[in-house]
Amino acid sequence: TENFVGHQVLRISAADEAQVDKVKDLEELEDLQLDFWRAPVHPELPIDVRVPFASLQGVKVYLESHDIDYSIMIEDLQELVDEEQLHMSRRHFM
Amino acid sequence: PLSIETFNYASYHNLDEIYDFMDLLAAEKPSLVSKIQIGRSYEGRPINILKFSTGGVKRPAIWIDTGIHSREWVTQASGIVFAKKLLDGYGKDASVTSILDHFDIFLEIVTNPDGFAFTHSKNRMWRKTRSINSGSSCVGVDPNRNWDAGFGVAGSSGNPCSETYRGPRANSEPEVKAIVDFVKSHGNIKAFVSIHSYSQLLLYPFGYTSKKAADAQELDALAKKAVDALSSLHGTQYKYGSIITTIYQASGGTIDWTYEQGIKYSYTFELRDTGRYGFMLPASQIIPTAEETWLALKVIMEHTRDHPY
Repeated sequence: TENFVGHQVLRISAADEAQVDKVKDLEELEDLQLDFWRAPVHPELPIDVRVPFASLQGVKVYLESHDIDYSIMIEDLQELVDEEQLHMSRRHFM
Repeated sequence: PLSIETFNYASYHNLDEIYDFMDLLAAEKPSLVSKIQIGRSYEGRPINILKFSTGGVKRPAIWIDTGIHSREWVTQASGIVFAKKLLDGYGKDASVTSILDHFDIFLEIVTNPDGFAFTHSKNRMWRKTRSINSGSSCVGVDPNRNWDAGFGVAGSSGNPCSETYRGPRANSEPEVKAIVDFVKSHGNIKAFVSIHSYSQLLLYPFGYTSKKAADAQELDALAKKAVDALSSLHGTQYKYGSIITTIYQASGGTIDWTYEQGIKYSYTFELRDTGRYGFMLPASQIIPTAEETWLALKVIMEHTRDHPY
């Protein structure tokens, strides 16, 4: 089963089209294993991306080096997955 | 023993539990609800829909589907609540009763069963189907890029490893083909609502082209009415508009195809939230999300009832 320990979901706010394109460049790098929950489209729309732990440092450095604003939407995805599983299993025994 | 009353609507469920729920529902009121298998998924799972009908032959109909993107769990969970509301509402809720006295309603709760099973067994983040792509190690096709509407133009990917991979050809996915065949054989569907998450949007055609839909003005006005009804319950704010102007160009999409089949009232919802939990929406938000969405769905169904075409 896929494990999401350390995976974070970042919310990226691109200031302009050029920054959107910079994020799109990231999308092309398949090794990063990025999973765009909300695709990079245009500056008015937020970009949400799940970043595996191994890619986190590189992605954050890349965004910061291009002055692209981001925040952390989900600190550790596995925690939410575990919580969800616990809720479902608890429901089994209600 | 599990029953319609003891079923926990405020929790997420796996595929077997949802299919059991559908059987419970059909057994509860066979005069109103029946389960129809419209096909088999790539991995051989039955593709089941619920039919709510109070009689008549080939009556005009309304179609609602949830879960075409398997990781969007709040949609399948909302579909379960909608089914219960239809079961309970007939004979009690004037609006539901009036709609069902004139229309059949088809509800497909798990539109991507293979993907949904995979989110429970192997990868909670799985979105696509589970079909094998020859020549690639990557699995699955985006079932919302696989329809024969602008198939292959900008707005989908030709890369099997992409989350928006369109597939080798239109309707290549049995999960999509099953609906296409059903819609074509039925021939009298008047409204088609495909429910996704997240972003809190109500969208209408087109996604693959900037060409305006012929009924854009009516669809926009109806979307506003539906969104206002939705917001009235918990204050949840939605945006609305055509797919291409509101989010992005997306080709091969479900409601572009249904609209081009002549189904005027074709809409896509993107349910809660706008980006706190995203696809991991806590189960505590299932009921409020489903309740508010139901108000919007009723507006669309009532409008369809009152504006025959």
